[in-house]
Amino acid sequence: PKQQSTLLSFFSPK
Amino acid sequence: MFEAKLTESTTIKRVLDAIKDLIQQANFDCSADGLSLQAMDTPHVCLTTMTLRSQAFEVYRCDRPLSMGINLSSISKILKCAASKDSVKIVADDEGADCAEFIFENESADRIAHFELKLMDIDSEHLSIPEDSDYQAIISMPSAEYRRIFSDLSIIGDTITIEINKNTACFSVEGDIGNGSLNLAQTDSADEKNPVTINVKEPVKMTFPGKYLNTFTKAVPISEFVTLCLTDGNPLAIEFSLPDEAGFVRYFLAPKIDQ
Repeated sequence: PKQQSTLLSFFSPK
Repeated sequence: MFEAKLTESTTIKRVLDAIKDLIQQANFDCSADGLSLQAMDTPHVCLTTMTLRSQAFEVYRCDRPLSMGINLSSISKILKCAASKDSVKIVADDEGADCAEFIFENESADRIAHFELKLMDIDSEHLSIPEDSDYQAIISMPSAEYRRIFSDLSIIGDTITIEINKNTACFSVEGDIGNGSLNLAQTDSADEKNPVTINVKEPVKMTFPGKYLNTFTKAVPISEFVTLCLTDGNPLAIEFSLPDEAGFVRYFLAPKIDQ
């Protein structure tokens, strides 16, 4: 089964 | 002083409709270039960004940058009071204003409505979004086609896979009641009225939550076409552009990945 990822691992705070 | 006037309220109404189901509140950042916002939804699955460039406005003045913290539900309530052909003027003081003024004027300029919207202090962090134009696959389609595909498939289930190969995109869904798929080929002729274009550097296959893909259909009235940009393992970028480069609404959606 697939799990939903989050954007926190892709976009970093400026 | 910040002052911005749109000839018709339709533009901002449509933009708000496209974002208000995903984010409750956001800072509207005003600069000389225009009005923009970015905000993530609470589960951090989707980032929504919006820009209305200064050329979208009939009048645009922003003496110095300011940030207006706005509850999306509240601004939508106020904008419901504008008829679609009414002009909309937004006025705010750029020195720590605690409210923004909205003025709606009809075409014959004999009916003028004033509203004040309370602004909020919103502690939001800006995310740096990679300006990655090097996507593995880019597909552009009529936004009505986008609506049909994802409103149909998301009824069957929430696990939607997008697979793009040379000249063909396959959208498939797995759900409790069964599954389904739909193939969309690149249109042959450039003269086609509703073209689908597919640019593939490398074939890509990724899975996304259907609930969000369906929510993005709220942006369909903004634009005749929509662009989906995919790179394996990265967020899906979906863009609805306003006519005449007046601005855009973009969504970034985190993929579903193997456990």
